[in-house]
Amino acid sequence: KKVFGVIGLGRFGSNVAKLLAEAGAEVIACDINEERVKAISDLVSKAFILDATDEKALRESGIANVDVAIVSIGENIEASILIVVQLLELDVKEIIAKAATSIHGKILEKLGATRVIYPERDMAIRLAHSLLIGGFIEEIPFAEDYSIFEIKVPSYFINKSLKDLDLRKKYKITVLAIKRGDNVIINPPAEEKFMENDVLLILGKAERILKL
Amino acid sequence: KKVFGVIGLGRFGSNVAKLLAEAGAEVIACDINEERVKAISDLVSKAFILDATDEKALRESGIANVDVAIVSIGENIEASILIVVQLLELDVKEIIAKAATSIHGKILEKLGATRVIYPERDMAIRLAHSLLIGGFIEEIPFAEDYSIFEIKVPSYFINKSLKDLDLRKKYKITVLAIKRGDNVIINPPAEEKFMENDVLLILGKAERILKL
Ligand SMILES: Nc1ncnc2c1ncn2[C@@H]1O[C@H](COP(=O)(O)OP(=O)(O)OP(=O)(O)O)[C@@H](O)[C@H]1O
Ligand SMILES: Nc1ncnc2c1ncn2[C@@H]1O[C@H](COP(=O)(O)OP(=O)(O)OP(=O)(O)O)[C@@H](O)[C@H]1O
Repeated sequence: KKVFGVIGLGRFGSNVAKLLAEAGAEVIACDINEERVKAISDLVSKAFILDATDEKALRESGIANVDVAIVSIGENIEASILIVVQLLELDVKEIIAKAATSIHGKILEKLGATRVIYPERDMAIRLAHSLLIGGFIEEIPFAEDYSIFEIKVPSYFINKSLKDLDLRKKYKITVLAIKRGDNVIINPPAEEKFMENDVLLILGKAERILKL
Repeated sequence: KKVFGVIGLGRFGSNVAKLLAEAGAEVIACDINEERVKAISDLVSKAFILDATDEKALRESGIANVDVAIVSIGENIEASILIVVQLLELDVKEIIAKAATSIHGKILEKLGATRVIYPERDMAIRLAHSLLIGGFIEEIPFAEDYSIFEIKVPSYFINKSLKDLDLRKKYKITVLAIKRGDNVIINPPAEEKFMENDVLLILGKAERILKL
């Protein structure tokens, strides 16, 4: 059973710690701010008030004896980097770090963070797309530049087939599935005509989807 | 063509403003902090240094003559609420507000914000799920019971083909695409063998995916 360490109990860190603890996982949390540690101490297995840049305090708290460490310090980029480096020296196998800017994130990746997260930027991308793409419902990034989009069928697709619209050549997008009422048509054939109220699952680049 | 107003240029607000502007939309941005306004002024149509709680300044800047306003002020909950109320009085039709806590968000909804966003909390939920379900990366609900899942290839799939695994009959799931390095294989053929480090895009019911 995995042990999780959360360093930094801001909005992101405290939510991660609570969710993991609610799901029954063992969570050790710490923050330099006493109030934030107190707010969470009943919910997690162990909670410490400590400055995680203090390598001795970090080691003595045992917060480095975790399988996965989540470092969630955005404002103080220097502290975030120092803490990740110390966790690597203490042999923590999986380190997930929140980054404030892409430069911050690149540094953390180069130093060896397993995964870097950009909560505000990723939500900004989804919001911008939902505001710009008519009928936008959801988006998940899949590969460099590619995302899976769930969108309402564009009005000018209705009664035309995938073949008529020549989607793959013209827009370089692929319709993976169509939700029609209670049915899901997976890998729709080229002759399949779109109907009103269809919901489409599309793989493609955001700039292409914006042009639909 | 819609006009967007972004009030508050922190990590979330500045990213939303830039993305909308890059996509060709008309964006008016403002912040009380001069540096942040300067950092973005070349990228947007208009940028103002102003205290958005000052109703007169807000009105005179014209930032309330937008179709959609995005209020992205997290730390100062009072300011965020006051600004949303002023935008409602100035008749802005669509107001999207970032909330720091669920109470903050409930207040904004009750007052009439069109949509409330919780970037840190939502990303924390996604991270917690991906940490708790081995290999889980992403999920979007698609139809009643069905979701699209992005997962790391289960170890026992490796070197077997879709046909060998009989995924559709045995697990009732469909592999929509495989991400392998920089390549994306869409609608993989039945003979396609899975390889280490593949990331799979799967359509199926959550209970089935969890059994993988
Ligand atoms: N050296 C440190 N050791 C331990 N905790 C720290 C240290 N420096 C900052 N913190 C804590 O990390 C938490 C998050 O920090 P900060 O507010 O800088 O990040 P943020 O990314 O803006 O947070 P949020 O998740 O709220 O967006 C704060 O509670 C802060 O007290
Ligand atoms: N009254 C105000 N008028 C205009 N801008 C303001 C006002 N109050 C705060 N801001 C600006 O809003 C921006 C975001 O504020 P803050 O840092 O409180 O929010 P946040 O939610 O923590 O941001 P982030 O998006 O970085 O997570 C800051 O650039 C700040 O200068």
